[in-house]
Amino acid sequence: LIEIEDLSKLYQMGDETLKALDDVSLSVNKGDFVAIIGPSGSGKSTLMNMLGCLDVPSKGNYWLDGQKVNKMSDNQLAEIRNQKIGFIFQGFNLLPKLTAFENVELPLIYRKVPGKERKELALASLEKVGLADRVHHRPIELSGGQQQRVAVARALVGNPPILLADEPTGALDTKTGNEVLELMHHLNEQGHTIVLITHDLDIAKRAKRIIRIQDGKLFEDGGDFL
Amino acid sequence: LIEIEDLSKLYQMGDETLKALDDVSLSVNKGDFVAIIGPSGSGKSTLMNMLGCLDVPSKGNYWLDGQKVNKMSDNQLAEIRNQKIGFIFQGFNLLPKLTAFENVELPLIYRKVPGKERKELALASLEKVGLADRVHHRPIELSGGQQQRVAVARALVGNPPILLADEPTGALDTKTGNEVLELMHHLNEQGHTIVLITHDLDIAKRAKRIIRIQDGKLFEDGGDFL
Ligand SMILES: Nc1ncnc2c1ncn2[C@@H]1O[C@H](COP(=O)(O)OP(=O)(O)OP(=O)(O)O)[C@@H](O)[C@H]1O
Ligand SMILES: Nc1ncnc2c1ncn2[C@@H]1O[C@H](COP(=O)(O)OP(=O)(O)OP(=O)(O)O)[C@@H](O)[C@H]1O
Ligand SMILES: [Mg+2]
Ligand SMILES: [Mg+2]
Repeated sequence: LIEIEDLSKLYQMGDETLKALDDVSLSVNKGDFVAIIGPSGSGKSTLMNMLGCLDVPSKGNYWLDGQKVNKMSDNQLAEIRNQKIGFIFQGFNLLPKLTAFENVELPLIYRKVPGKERKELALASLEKVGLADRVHHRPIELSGGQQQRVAVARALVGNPPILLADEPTGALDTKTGNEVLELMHHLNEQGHTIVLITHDLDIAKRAKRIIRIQDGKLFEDGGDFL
Repeated sequence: LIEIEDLSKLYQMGDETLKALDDVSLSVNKGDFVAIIGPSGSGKSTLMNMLGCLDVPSKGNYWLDGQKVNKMSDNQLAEIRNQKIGFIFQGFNLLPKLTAFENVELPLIYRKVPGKERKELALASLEKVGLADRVHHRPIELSGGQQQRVAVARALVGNPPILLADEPTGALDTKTGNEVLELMHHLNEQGHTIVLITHDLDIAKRAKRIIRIQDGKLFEDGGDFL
């Protein structure tokens, strides 16, 4: 399903070159549940941006569902993102002027799902994350953890085949966090593919595979790290 | 040092009234290290906004260092915030157009600290959080955890008598998180007063007192919650 080969991402800062990802190769099969764990600044979010076709690599190859991504147009990439991938961003990325309901409804509008069905799916998704009573709140009228839960509801509303989640429980207490992880497990049991980024080993252990990342390099072994 | 009496904060949402804080009373002495722990949406950040004079209560009294806060003008409140309180916000609140260095320097500019001394203090503070090599990066050129560490460095740069920290290690891996907590311990040993908000019991246990919050109400006992 996902195949990356010798992929690097470099950032130019003045006369310095920073290597956020350094020749990484990774393959993820359909139905996999992969955790990526590593320290702050190790390249986790940068890798997610590559997997999610949100940013372009400096070098290397990427095949998604058998199609070569680096050769696609912006429109084709937008189509793939919209149809195949649900995102939970580390910074939530909610639209500030929209309510919780409108934020969750948004991916369904892009998919041209009719109004009545959109409303049912969006409300059901907000209910699953315990926010049925905050539907009309805008992001600034929600707590940090509630905003994160809206972001989770938005990612899950379209039942995406691939879910990319960047620290999806970072702003949640243990109990609420576990409820979110349960939703992800449930999605994986239904055959969806999940890539979960975290710096918390207890969370990473819930996945089927654990990949370590350090200074932009990937290690997939039982490793002493764990 | 901090004395709150029967303080409530209400939000009006259409025809509904939401009680974020419900008749809370709390006193914090100089040199205290208090943790406030509670589930998502329980009122932790709202309480911090009250303690930090960032928002006004709907009812109740608040004395800071013997002075009644509800009777102060905006200028007086800004002066108190600037001289007495360092903030670490849950959403970091970094200024996007400024570099890491400029963000950390900002509180010292408000205090009219001369340029040369500002530069030394800001660089030292960034070094303490492990970001000496990211000084000229703007927030979007930093990882989530690095942004949080800039927010910590900014709060500590002026050596504030009171530190209000809202989930200061939420975006950090265990090792980096512990380094931040060590900095706070060190500040507390020097006599500074710390109020630390968290939903993680392991972190709350590092404080001298633990206060639980649930649906806007405070409980300070050994309690079954812990
Ligand atoms: N501006 C607002 N308008 C309406 N309701 C609000 C507003 N700000 C906060 N709330 C509500 O007040 C309650 C308390 O929010 P607060 O941000 O204090 O929670 P918290 O304990 O910090 O949660 P978290 O751990 O998720 O950050 C929440 O239920 C939230 O929905
Ligand atoms: N736009 C950019 N310009 C320059 N450097 C960048 C940029 N974006 C990220 N970086 C750097 O790339 C490295 C990897 O960042 P990334 O956001 O992938 O880390 P991360 O593993 O997600 O960390 P965290 O756990 O703190 O979120 C960091 O050292 C960061 O400073
Ligand atoms: Mg990240
Ligand atoms: Mg909060």
